[in-house]
Amino acid sequence: RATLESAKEFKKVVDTVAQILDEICLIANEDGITARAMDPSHVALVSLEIPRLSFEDYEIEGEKEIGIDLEAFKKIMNRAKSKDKLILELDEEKNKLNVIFENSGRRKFSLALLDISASEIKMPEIEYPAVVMLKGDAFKEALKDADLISDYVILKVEDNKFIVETKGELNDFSAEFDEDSSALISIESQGHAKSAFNLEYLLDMVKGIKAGDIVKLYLGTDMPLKLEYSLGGANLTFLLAPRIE
Amino acid sequence: KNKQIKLIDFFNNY
Repeated sequence: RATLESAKEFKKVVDTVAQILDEICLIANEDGITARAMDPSHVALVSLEIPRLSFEDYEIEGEKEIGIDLEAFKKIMNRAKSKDKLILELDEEKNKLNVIFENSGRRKFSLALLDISASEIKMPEIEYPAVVMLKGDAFKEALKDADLISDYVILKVEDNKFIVETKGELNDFSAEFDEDSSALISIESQGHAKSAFNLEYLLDMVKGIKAGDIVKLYLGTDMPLKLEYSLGGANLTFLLAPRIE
Repeated sequence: KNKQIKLIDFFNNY
């Protein structure tokens, strides 16, 4: 049984993860809740971690695997109101996850669990030549700009600048973040990095980002992008395979 | 034109 202070914040986490995955197996134990899965086309990986400290209350015995249909979970979470607390309660007898919104009253959905097991995928230990910390909304806006021009985007680090650019058949777009840019928090690089990525996936991954959030991007040349940010007490990490010429 | 790579290709390499 786990209680989160803001159901509305957690809704953004579920919304974002549901953009990429159809189902997920949550692992709940003493440390909190984690989950990791690849999308059906094996292009993207999502890793979710909600530390025990993010919960207002958290009770567990042993370790539980909770298989969830994300489309159904998302629909339920969309019913969260701004002051609702969220209680997630595993009913092992009925094989259901109770999703409870608590405010002036108490609304309870019982979500049927899926018979899936947690994926064995580990996050690969990749060494990245460039790490960029950036205001999340600035990154999201640059991706939306690029989306007007093409279906892919190039993320580049060169000369202490982070660049988002794309070329369409007729039109081009580029956004530059250098040390003078207030959106850039930090940039560390050993040489250049340049990789191209599918924009649809990237836009799905940044869906939950709002003003004030900070994203951390790990980049290389023709290497998967690692993207990290925190949302509603959850740490989200994404890996996205590049497009290569 | 560029081609979408799958993550598995990288998992095998790393």
